[in-house]
Amino acid sequence: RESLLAAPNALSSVRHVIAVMSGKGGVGKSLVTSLAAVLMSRSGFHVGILDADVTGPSIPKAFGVTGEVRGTASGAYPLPSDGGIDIMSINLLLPHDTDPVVWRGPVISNTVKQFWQEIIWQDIDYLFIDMPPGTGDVPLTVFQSLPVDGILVVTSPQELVSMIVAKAVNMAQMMEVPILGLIENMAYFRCPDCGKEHKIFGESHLPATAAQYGLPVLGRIPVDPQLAALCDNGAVEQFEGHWLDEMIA
Amino acid sequence: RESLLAAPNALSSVRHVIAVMSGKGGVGKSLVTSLAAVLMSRSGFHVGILDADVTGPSIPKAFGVTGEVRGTASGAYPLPSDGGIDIMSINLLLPHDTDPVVWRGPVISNTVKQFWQEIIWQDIDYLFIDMPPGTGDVPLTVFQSLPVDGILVVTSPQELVSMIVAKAVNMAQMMEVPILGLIENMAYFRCPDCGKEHKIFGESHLPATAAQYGLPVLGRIPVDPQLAALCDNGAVEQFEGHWLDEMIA
Ligand SMILES: Nc1ncnc2c1ncn2[C@@H]1O[C@H](COP(=O)(O)OP(=O)(O)O)[C@@H](O)[C@H]1O
Ligand SMILES: Nc1ncnc2c1ncn2[C@@H]1O[C@H](COP(=O)(O)OP(=O)(O)O)[C@@H](O)[C@H]1O
Ligand SMILES: [Zn+2]
Repeated sequence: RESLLAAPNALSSVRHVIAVMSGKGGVGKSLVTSLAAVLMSRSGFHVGILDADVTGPSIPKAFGVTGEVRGTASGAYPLPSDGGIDIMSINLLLPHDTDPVVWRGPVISNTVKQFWQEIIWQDIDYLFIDMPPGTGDVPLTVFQSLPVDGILVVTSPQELVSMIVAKAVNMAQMMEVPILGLIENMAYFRCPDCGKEHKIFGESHLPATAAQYGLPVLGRIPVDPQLAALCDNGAVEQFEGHWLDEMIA
Repeated sequence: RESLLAAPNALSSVRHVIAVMSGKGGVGKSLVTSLAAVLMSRSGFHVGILDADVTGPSIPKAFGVTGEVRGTASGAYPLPSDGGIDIMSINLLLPHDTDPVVWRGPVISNTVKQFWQEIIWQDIDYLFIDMPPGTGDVPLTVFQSLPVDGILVVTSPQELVSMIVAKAVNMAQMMEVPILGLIENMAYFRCPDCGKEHKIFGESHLPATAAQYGLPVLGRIPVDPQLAALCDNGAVEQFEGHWLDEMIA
């Protein structure tokens, strides 16, 4: 594994690299990446996000980050959010409204490798990687080229969580990277009128699977229309919710 | 297109073939296929389901159909559900708990072609095809080999519906098959305690997109834990809900 690792930019300094992965697209992995980054930033750390996910609404969109990436001979700089989170995203390189399907696997993994080698990540305590979804070749290649310190796995109650966690554990073991924990998104819905919580996708099978592998469940996030609206409006840094407080502790 | 169409089994008689497609996996396309089949069956038609989707919980599971597919020299027969819906599914050929990822695109499309050519579909008024998810090569190949009379597109409020409908319309036009309409799944959640409906994934952009292409929205289905439970327990034929009544009319 060592020989495939790409070196960071000479001017970069990154202390911890945390990869956020999922079993398949659409479970809210990008959202969880954004929330984790915002929470760590609020705790006083300098945070970066390397967005390797071309599918679905993007990290730059959630943070309201637009603009051109400026480069020099020694590298290029990420774009900062209002709250000071440094962001580099494949989505910042895509022309407006391009169908992301044109980005094939090898192009994605090469671009991600470049984001590590060419981008100058200055004084970053925690760099979150919004991984390409799933447990196939593309995320595998990313794990082989970037020095990841820990993995967060995002699941949803709609999927076969035993198979997904098994595959994630397999991949993590192969790459010799510890899984820090599991986060269940869309775990429930809290009715704003009567305050009752409803498990809209049924009972979670995550606790049993987590126990089987000795992994902690770091949080359960509800389906929250306000959260979705903040992301649509580039205002994820304003989110309020205590679902992930344990993870940060 | 004509030259690629596979001939049905000599003993088959199928009056209408309806393909149910989606822009990506996980939006509930298989669920909608099951519901549409059950509703048409309740209306008195003889219905079949050709399950071409290896991802996620399967059609046989939702109908509680298990068992071996029996064949003769002239072909093989689908398995009937309790309510008399004839089912053939890739999932009936998979060994228990096989990771569906081992089924590559060409293997899936060849199997689906065989389901049309080898399976004896007797006296079927409506054959629903639970399409491989998305608008890529695999569903394209299926559309090229099976004579589809109409298409239903399933969407969810979480996705970029304008792009998805555009791609579906493109594919349908290329194949010269009419899109019968759009169905929005997970459109809202009805709180069982206070009865209020909540758009848990935010406002739907479907009406505007549907109008743009002159396509009817045939139904909006809520996230319903009871519905999910019925499917988990092989009891989808017992579902109650009027969300798709207009579609059947
Ligand atoms: N907890 C949630 N509440 C409301 N909307 C959500 C939630 N999680 C995800 N979404 C929405 O679902 C869609 C998919 O989420 P995303 O984070 O892009 O998933 P992934 O990265 O796994 O593909 C987005 O439109 C997002 O706003
Ligand atoms: N309206 C709904 N209410 C509750 N659960 C749903 C609903 N639609 C889909 N699901 C659940 O979501 C998962 C994915 O649905 P599925 O029909 O397999 O999607 P697709 O065929 O698009 O991949 C299944 O576990 C299913 O039971
Ligand atoms: Zn309520």
